[in-house]
Amino acid sequence: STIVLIFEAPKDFTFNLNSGQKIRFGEALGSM
Amino acid sequence: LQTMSLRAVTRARAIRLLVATGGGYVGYWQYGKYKEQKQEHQEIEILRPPNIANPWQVGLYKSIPTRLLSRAWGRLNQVELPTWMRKPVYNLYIWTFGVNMKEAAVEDLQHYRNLSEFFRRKLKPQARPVCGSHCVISPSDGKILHFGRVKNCEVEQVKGVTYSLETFLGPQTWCENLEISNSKTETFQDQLVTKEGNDLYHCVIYLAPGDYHCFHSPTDWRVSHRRHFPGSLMSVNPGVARWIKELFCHNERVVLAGEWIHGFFSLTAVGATNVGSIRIYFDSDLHTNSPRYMKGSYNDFSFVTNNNKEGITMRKGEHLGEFNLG
Repeated sequence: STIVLIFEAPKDFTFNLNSGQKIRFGEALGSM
Repeated sequence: LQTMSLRAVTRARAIRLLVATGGGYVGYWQYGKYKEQKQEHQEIEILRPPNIANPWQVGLYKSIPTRLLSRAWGRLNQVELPTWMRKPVYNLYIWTFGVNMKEAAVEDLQHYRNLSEFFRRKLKPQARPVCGSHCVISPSDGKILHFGRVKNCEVEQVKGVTYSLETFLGPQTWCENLEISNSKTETFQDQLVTKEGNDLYHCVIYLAPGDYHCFHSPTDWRVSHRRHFPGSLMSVNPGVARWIKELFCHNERVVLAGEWIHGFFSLTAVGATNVGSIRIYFDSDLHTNSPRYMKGSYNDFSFVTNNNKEGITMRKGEHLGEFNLG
């Protein structure tokens, strides 16, 4: 199963992620 | 004699030193060569176009009755296991998929009557602290397949393999509840962006069989609309996501759309062969992986009613839904 998030955000929004990394519920995805 | 032995010792030391430095140099040189080759290989991997399935291969895969198989699998896993069978069955699952039972709210395996119950096990409250300093958090455990800005109305399921944003979310007939523009000159992507200076972003999280399969609200937002797309139930593992273009548009999915502080926000749960059912806790009307729904259609439900103009308010980290076997 998969979860896809699609959202609008200001242009300075950045993801704190790397492709392929493991993530757990509650950990940061990104911020301005 | 004494002079000769001293000479021999000196010579032996020199040889050892030579061998050590020479060996070191050869090792270093080999390591450099190995690193160079690895880098070259990685660059080739990046440049190489992904091996996409032909339309007939996709058609053949889609012709497999995955929905029927999924429902049969679900039924099988709802059968109550005798107490003596529970530990070995669940231990096999734990061992195969690397489940961490120390995080489970109930660690006692005998407690779970069947594999379906075990699959939707809850976590201990302290197992997943919710990050307070970032505005968007991960709604589930899993693996990040891809993330970034949405470009040209196309979203990437993995690097280089795209799907259409419009096919994935469906037509914007639901946008009357949201402050979304409906100008015919704008692209579908532009219509979703409600505020000037904003952009559209996406993130794909893959949940492996051993992962915690409940999902939570990724931010503070208001859910105004649900759209259920009955569809195929092909595997969504990263290998298949790399192979089948538009995989997420073929598969059964539930789109929750609404608004957050910066405008449009949506969360979509995409089903898979073994995990075909999606449950949203506040939506009792939703029935996924059901034979009564035809592939290719979609069913809408609005949470914005006369009594509830706001929709469903969700707080960051709040329980939102779960995936189920079958």
